[in-house]
Amino acid sequence: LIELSDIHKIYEVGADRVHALRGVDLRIEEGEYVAVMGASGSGKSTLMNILGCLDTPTTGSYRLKGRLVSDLDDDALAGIRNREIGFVFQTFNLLPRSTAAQNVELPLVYAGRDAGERERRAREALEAVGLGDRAKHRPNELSGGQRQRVAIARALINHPSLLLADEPTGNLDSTTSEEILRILDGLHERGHTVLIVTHEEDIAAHAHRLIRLHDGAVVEDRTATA
Amino acid sequence: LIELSDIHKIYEVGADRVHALRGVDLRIEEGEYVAVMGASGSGKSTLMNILGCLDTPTTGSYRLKGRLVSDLDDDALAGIRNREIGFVFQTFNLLPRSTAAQNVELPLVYAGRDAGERERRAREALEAVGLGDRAKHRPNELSGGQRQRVAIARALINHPSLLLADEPTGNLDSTTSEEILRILDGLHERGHTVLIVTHEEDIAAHAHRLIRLHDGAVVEDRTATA
Ligand SMILES: Nc1ncnc2c1ncn2[C@@H]1O[C@H](COP(=O)(O)OP(=O)(O)OP(=O)(O)O)[C@@H](O)[C@H]1O
Ligand SMILES: Nc1ncnc2c1ncn2[C@@H]1O[C@H](COP(=O)(O)OP(=O)(O)OP(=O)(O)O)[C@@H](O)[C@H]1O
Ligand SMILES: [Mg+2]
Ligand SMILES: [Mg+2]
Repeated sequence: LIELSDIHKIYEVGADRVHALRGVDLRIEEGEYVAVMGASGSGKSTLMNILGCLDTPTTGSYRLKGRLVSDLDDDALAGIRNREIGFVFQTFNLLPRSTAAQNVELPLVYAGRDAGERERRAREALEAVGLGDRAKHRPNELSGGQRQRVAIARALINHPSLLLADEPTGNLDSTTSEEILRILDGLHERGHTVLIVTHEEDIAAHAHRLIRLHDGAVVEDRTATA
Repeated sequence: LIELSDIHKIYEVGADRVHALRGVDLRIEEGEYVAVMGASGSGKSTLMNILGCLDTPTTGSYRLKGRLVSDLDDDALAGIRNREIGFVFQTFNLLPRSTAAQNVELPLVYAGRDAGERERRAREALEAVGLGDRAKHRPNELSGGQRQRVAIARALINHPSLLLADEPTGNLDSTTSEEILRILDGLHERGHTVLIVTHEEDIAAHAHRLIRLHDGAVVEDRTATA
């Protein structure tokens, strides 16, 4: 499904250069459940943004289902982002003037579904993350963990074949985290590919494979044997 | 230091009413180290915002050092917020067009310190959280955990007598979290009062007292015996 080859990402900040990813090679098959760990600043979100087609590498290639992502035009990229990939951002990225329900149904708007179907599916998605009674709240009328769950519901609503979750439980208590992980486990059991960035070992334990980054390089890549 | 008496907070959202805090009574002495835990949406941030004089209760009273906060005028409140209280927000609340160093020195600007002192202290504060080499980056040029650490450095720079930290390690790996906790422990050892909202038991274990919220009410309030 995913093939990264010698990926480098270099940011320029004034006269500084930050080498955020240094030669990352990665192969991820369809249906894998992968945890990505590493210190703050080690390049995890940068990697996720490239995988999610939200950013481009400085050098190196990214093949998604065999097709070179850099060859795709804007329409094809947008199509992939909306239909194939679900992204839970580390900083949520909700629309501040829209309600929770409006935020969650956004991917369905892009998919051209009609209003009745969108409302029904948005309501189900919010109920699945325990926010059925918060549908009409705007982000600033929600707690931190509730905003995080709206971001999760939005990422899941299109049943994406690839889910990229960047620290989806960072603001959640353990009970709520477990509910979210059950959803991710279920997604994986139905054949979807799940990548989750996390700082917590017991969350990483749900995945089948662990990739660890350090200073922009992959220093560990092991598959659970059991 | 802190005395909350029968605090209620009710938000109105359209026709709905959310009873976020339901009759909270709390006494916190100077120099205490308190962890606040509870499920997502249980009222922790609402409680912190009231303690930090960023929001007012719907009913009930808040005495800070014996003075009724509702009696203070805007200038007095602003003075307390800038000089006495350090606040690490759950969503960081950094100025997007300012650099990390400019964000960190903001409390010193309000305190009227001159530019030379502000730059020196901002640099030291950033080095203390491991971001000495990120001073000129803006928030969107920082990782999630780096933004969180800028927010922490900004809250600490005035050596506040009361530090309110709302989930300060939610985006940090365990090594970086420990560094931050050592800073908070050190602050406490020097006599400051520290309140930290956290979802993680081993972070709460650093504190001397644990307050647990459930649906806006205090359901547990125990002091460690040792
Ligand atoms: N401005 C607001 N308007 C309406 N409701 C609000 C507002 N802010 C918070 N709420 C609601 O009040 C309740 C408590 O919110 P609060 O942010 O204090 O929770 P929390 O314990 O900090 O949760 P988390 O662990 O998810 O950060 C939530 O159910 C939330 O939906
Ligand atoms: N737009 C940018 N411009 C400049 N530097 C950047 C930019 N985005 C990220 N960086 C830098 O690249 C490095 C990697 O950032 P990244 O966000 O991938 O880290 P991360 O592993 O997700 O960290 P965290 O666990 O704190 O979220 C960091 O050192 C950061 O300062
Ligand atoms: Mg990140
Ligand atoms: Mg909160």
